[in-house]
Amino acid sequence: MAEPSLAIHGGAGTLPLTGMDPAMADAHHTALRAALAAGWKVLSKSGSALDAVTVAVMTLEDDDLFNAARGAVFNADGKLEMDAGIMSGRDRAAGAVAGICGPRNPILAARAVMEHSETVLLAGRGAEEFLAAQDIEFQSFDYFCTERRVVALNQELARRASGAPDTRSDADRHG
Amino acid sequence: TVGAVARDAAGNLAAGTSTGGFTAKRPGRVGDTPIIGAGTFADNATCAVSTTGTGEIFIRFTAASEISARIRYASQTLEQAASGVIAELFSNGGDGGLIAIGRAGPPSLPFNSSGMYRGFVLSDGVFRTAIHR
Repeated sequence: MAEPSLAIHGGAGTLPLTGMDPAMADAHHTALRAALAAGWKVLSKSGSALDAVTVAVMTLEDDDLFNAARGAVFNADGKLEMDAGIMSGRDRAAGAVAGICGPRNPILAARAVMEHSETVLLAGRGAEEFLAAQDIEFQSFDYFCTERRVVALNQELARRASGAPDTRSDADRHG
Repeated sequence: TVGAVARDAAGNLAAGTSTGGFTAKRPGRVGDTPIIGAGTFADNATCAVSTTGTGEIFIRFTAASEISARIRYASQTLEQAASGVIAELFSNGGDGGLIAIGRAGPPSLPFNSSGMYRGFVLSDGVFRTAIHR
């Protein structure tokens, strides 16, 4: 019998220590604990590691603080392209999606590829057509479009138009 | 980018990662997140890994499976392998971090950036979270 354990990350694009106010820090800690709680609930009931990582990632995807799904950043065309991957260490089963927008939780899209297709990685239109036939919740563009990410995109496009050097912080670049 | 790695009571490992990329990226650009072996990897014999950072560098160095390989073939510990890969990526222009969990023991959460939103829980059920060093 192994000792269950779970680790999560919400990205390395953190605000600098001096630029993060206590309220923002608290919000991130709360969100991280919520993801740990979701995954730990599975593991503490003898659930699978695969299910635990799925629900932990879903919790982070649902939170617009992080750069995934509802908090995803925009590409240079002002569109959203999300990627996700999942892998089981038991049998090396794996699934991934790239360049998609629509599934509320891209990690579920990746898992659907793993469990219900003969492929490992599906991208773009082909992925979205496959996913439309799966039991996955879809959301409109408005669900994923957040004001904070629109502001970040416009600032970056303006910088490029001006020819100014790229001095973005990790937080600005990676969201 | 967000991610999770886990070990269950049966000893099975798993990894998952999800991202939006980076702000104003070139349309069609895909980073390491969905690339199995680069941004996401799991093998019960060694470890499960989820990464975040400069995707192109993580892809070129197949960062996630490199950690597994160092455990399997160089007999490194999880911490040695994970920290070693992050240090090597940094010296090659890659910034970011990763979370990794092995067959036993605590997870490893190294990063070479100013911070990484992160957290873990062991069998004691205590949630530990951190942002900066």
